[in-house]
Amino acid sequence: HLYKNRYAGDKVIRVFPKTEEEAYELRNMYRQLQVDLWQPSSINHIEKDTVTDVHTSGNSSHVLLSYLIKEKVQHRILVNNVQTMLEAQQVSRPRRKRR
Amino acid sequence: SLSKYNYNEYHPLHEIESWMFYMNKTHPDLVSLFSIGKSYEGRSLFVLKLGKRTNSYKKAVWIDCGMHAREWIGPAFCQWFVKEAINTYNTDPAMKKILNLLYIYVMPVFNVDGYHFSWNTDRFWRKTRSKNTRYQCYGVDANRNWKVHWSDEGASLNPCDNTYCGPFPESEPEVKAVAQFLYKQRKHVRAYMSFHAYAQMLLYPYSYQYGAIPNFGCVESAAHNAVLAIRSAYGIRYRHGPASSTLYLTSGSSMDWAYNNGIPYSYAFELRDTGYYGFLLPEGLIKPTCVETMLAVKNITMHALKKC
Repeated sequence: HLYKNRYAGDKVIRVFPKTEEEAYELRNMYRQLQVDLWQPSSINHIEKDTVTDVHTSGNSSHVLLSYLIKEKVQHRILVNNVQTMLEAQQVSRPRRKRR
Repeated sequence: SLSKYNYNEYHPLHEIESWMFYMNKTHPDLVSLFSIGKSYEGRSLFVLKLGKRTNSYKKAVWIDCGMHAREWIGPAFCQWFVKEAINTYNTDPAMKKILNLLYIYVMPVFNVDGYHFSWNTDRFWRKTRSKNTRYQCYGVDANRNWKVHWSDEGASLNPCDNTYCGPFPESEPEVKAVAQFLYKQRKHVRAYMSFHAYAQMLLYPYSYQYGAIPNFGCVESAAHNAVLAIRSAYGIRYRHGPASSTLYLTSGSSMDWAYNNGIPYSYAFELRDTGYYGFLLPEGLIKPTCVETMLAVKNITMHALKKC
């Protein structure tokens, strides 16, 4: 496995906080879950109407998705399994695969 | 031989370095290679200097890629740019003019330690790899570490954050080396361009405040033409404008530092995409991204030749 399978089950989720309260809750949740924020670069930039792309581990993504569904926060899963995507991209490199 | 080097794939650091040596060796009339210092982990910080050699005074343009380790499309673009510049010198009058009148400094991988780490350990590593003596967290955001409103808005003082600005400005040897080089060359350098991902934006100063820059007209006009050029290739739309209002407020950025040190055309590109793949932009999209970005860079470079 690439990167020793460390991204197995990881997801990238796009979240659209539509109110200041949602943005506030997201900031808190991201801090607690210690997520890897892709966009914006810092949790402090998350405000109402800021598109946030967040990379979460398998366990954290369960917690985050449960919250988003329960609170009806608009969101979309961009990458369902980061490890699978990395490996799929690796497979498309014939030269490296041969190595 | 690297004559069949594949520009449509991402390369690890050792391959990029071999490629730089090869370009230097095989194109002595247009390319020279030098190191401006060492990274935290002791790697050389290589820069390629492109341009027809002459005894007369020439202005210059600086291009850096890979300041943030996980943004792999950046180094891929820098390599593409060098390849295209050399290969089209004799066939493209615009490129001939650029390389005859200017030197172009290209630093394909700014954050060499971080880039290496992103290949071997953590694909999504962003920062440098310096060790903080008091915390267990590694690295500094190389684009928050410059001596320009350092540690102000949009930067973190927490060493574990991805936007950690470092213990002091230019604490990172990579930042210090480039700052020293650019400072020495500041009278020659007309344009600074730094390549990041992802958002599809072309940004110019200021990042640290909302006010307009004094030469807004020239810089905005060049940016406007550059994004039109990008769109002309595959229809991809880029937003453009001051970084503070187009993206968000940040401090200690290389673009602001370059501008405040006298480089009149200073830009940061946020390359493809807008999040469908994010940092995992497939290799199949390297070529279209580089083709359209090449048009923008040539456009800005031509602007930089004019008085503002």
